[in-house]
Amino acid sequence: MNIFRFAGDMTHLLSIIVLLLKINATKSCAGVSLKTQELYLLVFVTRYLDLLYSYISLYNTFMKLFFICSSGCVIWYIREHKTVSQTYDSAQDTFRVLFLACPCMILALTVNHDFTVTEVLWTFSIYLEAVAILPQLVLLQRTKNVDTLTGNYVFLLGGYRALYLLNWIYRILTEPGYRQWIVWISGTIQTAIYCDFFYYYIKSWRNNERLSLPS
Amino acid sequence: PDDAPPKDEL
Repeated sequence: MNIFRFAGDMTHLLSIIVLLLKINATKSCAGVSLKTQELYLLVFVTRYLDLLYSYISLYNTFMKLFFICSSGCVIWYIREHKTVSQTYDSAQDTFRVLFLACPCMILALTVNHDFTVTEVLWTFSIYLEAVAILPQLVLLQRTKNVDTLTGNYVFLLGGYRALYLLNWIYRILTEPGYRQWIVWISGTIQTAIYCDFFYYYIKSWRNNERLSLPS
Repeated sequence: PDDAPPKDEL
């Protein structure tokens, strides 16, 4: 594992901790998209099915379990927690997730490395992760004055993707024969989706203003 | 397509 991969994973971990802290400390999930969180849970469950039959390292196993449990925990807060659930604004969080999940499944059934259940589901999770942030970005755009922690959460998630790009470049340069086109192309699209957000996040930070995305 | 990719990343 190289430093970019590790930094990427830690940024991902930190983004989730920031999100959980925000929800727990403010007892509010204002500005957080339940749709995106549900898509992430679907991404993690379909990708980490290999927990049941293959072992890479204790590190990987721990991180996989953490990602599954933490997204389940966020969903539980938004749907079930007595006070937090009251702050969820379902009228704003209206993205049609089937418009994301169905094309990803069709693409996974068509473009994959092996036509087996686990390989297709793994490929589906790669495609779906690339677009799972969209309901969250749409919700931020509808929210005037995004709260700082929610903004930081999305910024860290985007940062994690950018670090993974560096990780792949490093691996291409150092590991002969290493290639994974499906992951690279999806990951590049995923990172590109954040460009616009990064621009406004950095601008608001430099001007010391609350983040708000133009609609 | 080509060989299955490594699944050592998260």
